[in-house]
Amino acid sequence: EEIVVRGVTEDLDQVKVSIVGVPDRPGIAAKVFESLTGEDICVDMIIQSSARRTKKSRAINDISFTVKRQDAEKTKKILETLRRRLNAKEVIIKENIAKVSIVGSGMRTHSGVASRMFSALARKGINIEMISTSEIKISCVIEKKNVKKAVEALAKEFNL
Amino acid sequence: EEIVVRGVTEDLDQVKVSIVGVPDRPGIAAKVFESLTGEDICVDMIIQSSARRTKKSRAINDISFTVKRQDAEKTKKILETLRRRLNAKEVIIKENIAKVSIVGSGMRTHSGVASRMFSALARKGINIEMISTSEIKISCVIEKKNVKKAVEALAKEFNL
Ligand SMILES: C[C@@H](O)[C@H](N)C(=O)O
Ligand SMILES: C[C@@H](O)[C@H](N)C(=O)O
Repeated sequence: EEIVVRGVTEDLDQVKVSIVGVPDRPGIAAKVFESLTGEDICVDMIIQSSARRTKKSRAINDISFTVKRQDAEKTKKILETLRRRLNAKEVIIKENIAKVSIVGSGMRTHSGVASRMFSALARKGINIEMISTSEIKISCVIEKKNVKKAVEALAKEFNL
Repeated sequence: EEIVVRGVTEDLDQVKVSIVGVPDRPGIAAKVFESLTGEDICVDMIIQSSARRTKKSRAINDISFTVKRQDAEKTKKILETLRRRLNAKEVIIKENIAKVSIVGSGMRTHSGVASRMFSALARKGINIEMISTSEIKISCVIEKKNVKKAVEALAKEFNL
């Protein structure tokens, strides 16, 4: 399939939420998202990377996701309750973020589109906080203050 | 947009790679993927969740991704070299994994498809190692031995 990069998009209506240090065992991700779905909260991207071990060799993980700004308060309350139940480390909400994405098709990561995107942001000194990829969209969460610079850099890199 | 779940897919040709404890500063993600793109390595999903702090309050992060099995050895060598250069903690390769995905459209996570997927896997006692979502695909990395059980559970949950 041909690699086509069609556009750059920005989303300023997301906040980043992480529940940190949850037990890495079956059923945890399910509990987190059932608690939100039940409350009609709009979750955009969900990202969970590989687990790690605590000093006592317990397997733990962090689950990060983004929700609409209007849902930040409610999400925080729900997750704080869950955090106590699961004995997780903490709940972090970061509001000053933006999601920038390259959209297109055939963008399997070996095509180099992802590394070009990361390099374009790096050259502007923009730190990448979260990454999520699919064939049609490669998204990076960055600080909100950098969004204009990021979109310009990406439009330039991909001739858009 | 209407939520449509069209199918369950499995990918047994992926291995999970993580470079753990890289400095969380601009340019690191770019370096990681430039080093792989340059070697023609086929990267499938890239996942990076939120950064954390070391005891000395240095910001670090882990970058996880999957590559084709045939590229595992080469990837390991490239990343080990990079790990030393970046003074990152470790490179972890896990081969006994499978990626299972729900594919469809309009699957923004608030639709509840993601939490139903996680719950279906949890009910079978299947641990979810990595999560990545998009409008058209929600993917979970699990242990390879669980793939048959996972696909059956998902097909049942979504009437496929
Ligand atoms: C951390 C969380 O994803 C857990 N591994 C689960 O399967 O639910
Ligand atoms: C960790 C890595 O993604 C880093 N934050 C970067 O921007 O490259």
